[in-house]
Amino acid sequence: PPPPHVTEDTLQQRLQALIEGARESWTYAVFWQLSHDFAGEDVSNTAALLSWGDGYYKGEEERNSRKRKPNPVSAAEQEHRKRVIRELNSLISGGGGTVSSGGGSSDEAGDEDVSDTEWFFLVSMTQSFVNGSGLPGRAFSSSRTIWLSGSNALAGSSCERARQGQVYGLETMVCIPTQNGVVELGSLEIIHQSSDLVEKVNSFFSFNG
Amino acid sequence: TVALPQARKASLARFLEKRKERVTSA
Repeated sequence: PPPPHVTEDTLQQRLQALIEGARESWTYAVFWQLSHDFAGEDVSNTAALLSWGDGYYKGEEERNSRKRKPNPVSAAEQEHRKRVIRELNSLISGGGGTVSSGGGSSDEAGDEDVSDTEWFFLVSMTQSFVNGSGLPGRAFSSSRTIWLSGSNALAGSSCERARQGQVYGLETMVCIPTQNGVVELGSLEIIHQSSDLVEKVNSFFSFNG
Repeated sequence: TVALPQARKASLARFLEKRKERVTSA
C-alpha cells in the first residue's frame, strides 16, 4: 500500500529504481512536485506550481559521450560551471544554508569539466513551472504524457525546457503526470514511446500526501 | 547569497557526492 507520507528518501529510491530498472538508457529523472503558491495576502488566490521535488542523475554512458556531437562550450562557460560546482561543494561540505558569491575551495571534482547534462540537471533544481505552462506544467494540466523523441521534436517544441534540453544534447524528454506532480525523464538517445514506462511511473508514484 | 530549500539541498548533496565518486573512479 502507498505510504501516507513520501519522504525525500523514498522519492529518491523510486526515481533511481525507475531509471536503473529500465531497459532504455535514461540520463536523469526528476519529480516535479505540485504545490500551491499563495499570491499576496489573499489565501484564495493561489497558483498551482510544479517545483523541484527530487531528482536522480545517472549520467552519460561512455558510448553516448563518445558518439555525441559535443555542444561547443566556451572556456569561459566551462570555468563558470566549475566555479559554481566548487561553490556548491563548499556550501554542502561546510553545512551552510546559503551560497555565497565568493570562490569555493578547489577539489578534484570541482576541476573536472561539467557536462551539458550535468549542468542541465543542476539548473533544473532552480526551476519551477506554473500549472499549464512549460513541459511539466502542460503534462500535469492535461493529465497526458508528453513524449518528445528526436532532436527535431525537442527543438520544435513550444516549451523552452524542451528546446533547452535539445541544446544540451538530449534526444528524448518525457513528462508523465501523476497524482501529485510530474515525473520527467531525459535521455541522450532516441527512445520511442512505451506504455511500460508510463505504467511503471503510475505504479511507483501513486501516493497521497 | 541564496537560501536553498531543504529538498533541493538534499538533492544537491546527493548529486555532488555522486559526481565526486564518478570523477575519482574515472
